[in-house]
Amino acid sequence: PLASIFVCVGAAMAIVGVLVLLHREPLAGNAWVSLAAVSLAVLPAVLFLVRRGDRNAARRGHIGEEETGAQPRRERMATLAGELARAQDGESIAELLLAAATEGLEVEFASLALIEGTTATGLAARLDGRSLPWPGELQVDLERQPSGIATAVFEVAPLAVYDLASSPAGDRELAEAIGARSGAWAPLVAGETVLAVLAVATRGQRAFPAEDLALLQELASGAAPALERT
Amino acid sequence: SSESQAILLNAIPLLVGAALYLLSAGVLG
Repeated sequence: PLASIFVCVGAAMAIVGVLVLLHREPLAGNAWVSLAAVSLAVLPAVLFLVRRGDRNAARRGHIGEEETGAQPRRERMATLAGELARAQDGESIAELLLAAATEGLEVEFASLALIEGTTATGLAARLDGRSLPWPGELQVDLERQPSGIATAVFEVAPLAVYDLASSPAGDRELAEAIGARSGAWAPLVAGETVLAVLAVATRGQRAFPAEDLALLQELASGAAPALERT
Repeated sequence: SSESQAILLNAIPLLVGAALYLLSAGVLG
């Protein structure tokens, strides 16, 4: 019904316009007053077309911004892939990966734990931009201790926990040690084996949406071949 | 003259207005 206004008003104006053209007499006997009326009647169509042009321009500008925003991320991932390929040992791979994870996801804490059999051992951890000295002390028994790491290993999939305080014991201890409220994990997979688990955590409560988990998994997947090589 | 005024001030604006309305309808789909 709303769109029909445009068609009907347009057709009505065309009919009256043709009549004036044929009879060559001003509407209601006064050309100037009629011009004012016609101008008022045309205004909505002019506004509609002008506003629409503005919106299209704004949308094009927005898409342009998104594209330029995505470009650095792709470039960062490519740079990281190159650095990972040149890394000589597990520790340097972990450093690169954790720096990329804390920066890319804007989180305070990131860690990488190696999976050997049913045990996860901390390889590196980073808190507030600095490496933590105690990652080796972090040991998680994957079978006896339910945790985010164990779930990421057994499900071979990324996961997020909104409230670590209500999470299993293993995560609670870690959360208390670094004062974290929310966390996310992603496995580094080579073939069918989970080599390690990348974890991130925040001091504030944060729901890691699908795009955050996708980025975390992208980082983990990118580092897996380099870690397998070393 | 009143004839040319009618065409210039009424017929042409009416036809231009009609075209704008029909263009808007086309844009709306």
